[in-house]
Amino acid sequence: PRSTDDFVYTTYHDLDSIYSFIDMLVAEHSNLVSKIVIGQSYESRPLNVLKFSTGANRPGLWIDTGIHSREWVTQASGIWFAKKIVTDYGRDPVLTDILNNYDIFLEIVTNPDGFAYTHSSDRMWRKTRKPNPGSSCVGVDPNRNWDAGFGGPGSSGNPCTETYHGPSAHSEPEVKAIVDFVNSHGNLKAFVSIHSYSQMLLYPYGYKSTPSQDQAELHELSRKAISELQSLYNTSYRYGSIITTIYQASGGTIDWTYDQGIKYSYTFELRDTGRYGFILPANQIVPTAEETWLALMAIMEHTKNNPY
Amino acid sequence: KVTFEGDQVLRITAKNAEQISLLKELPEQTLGLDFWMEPVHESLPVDVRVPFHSLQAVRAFLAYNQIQYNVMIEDVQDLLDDEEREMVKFRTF
Repeated sequence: PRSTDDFVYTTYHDLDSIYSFIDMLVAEHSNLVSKIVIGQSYESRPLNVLKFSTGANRPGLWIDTGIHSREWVTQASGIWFAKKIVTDYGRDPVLTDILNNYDIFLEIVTNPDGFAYTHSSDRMWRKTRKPNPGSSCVGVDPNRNWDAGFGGPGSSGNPCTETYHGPSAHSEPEVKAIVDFVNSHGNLKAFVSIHSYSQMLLYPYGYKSTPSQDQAELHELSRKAISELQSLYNTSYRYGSIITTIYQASGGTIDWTYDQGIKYSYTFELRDTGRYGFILPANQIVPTAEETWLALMAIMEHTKNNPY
Repeated sequence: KVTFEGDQVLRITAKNAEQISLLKELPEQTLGLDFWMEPVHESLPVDVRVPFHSLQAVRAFLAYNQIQYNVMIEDVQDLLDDEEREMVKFRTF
């Protein structure tokens, strides 16, 4: 495609196509968007983060997609979000106000090695692609590798399982890069990590049953975000803390970000309702992205209106 | 390239905690099972991709234990072929 206007948002794309989309978007909107490389994956692919900013030294809002590589609707939604932001800035008053006060950081392919592998070798691959010493099984679950209840129940010590937590917290370069970015930025106010599927909006904690200290506010904001989401195509979501809504999961992303003081830490589990699972047809990409965007806007607007 | 001919995804509806426990005890690696939604609680569905060579054993296990299920995806590879065709179509375009 010659521009992001004729990029096809209604189909899935491979890694090279997504990387060229990112570069095109930055070239077209260099006054608003820049690309930050926060590190490299195990196989030395760049970890690209789009930064949307209208001023210096602003607090930030983080969104990532694709940490589990087979969850293709999430990376595809991330592409759509990026185009939505540049399209709506200056047009949508709520988004314009958000961007006049906050930066938005968007990492579309958070696990590029795994994503490339789903295209080249195994469409059902979920983890990273780093070999595990002493095992024939490859990869770590990047959503069990964070220093929040690391290695606890709800993650596995067996490298051959899908929820293997890895040899130590932040052992995966794809995770460590985000940890370093969060620590160096030091002023992120919301962190949203997007997965699929099962239609849930989740907040901390997953590794312990102790409610988070902001539970009431996080729950109420979830309710609001989910009703915004449902207003478009009537897609129904469950919401609540990870451990009460699904199961105990240790070493998870948003438990760590919440423990760093990022109050508005959420995980989405996007569509599907139980017909296609991870193989959601491409014609559902845009509806999924559109409805999710409404929930993201609710979270970002609430963050802006409730500075802390 | 790993292919999935004949693999099916079953959506299992456990009646109670006992059936959830039975599902948790399935020898995942021996059977090559890929839980897309893990057995957690009877209020949540369990989705599992079952390789063709394990289908009969898993179906027999579910029937023996009277665990309800329906076939969510008849043939995983068919869906993946559709997905691939779609991508190639647009790439050509």
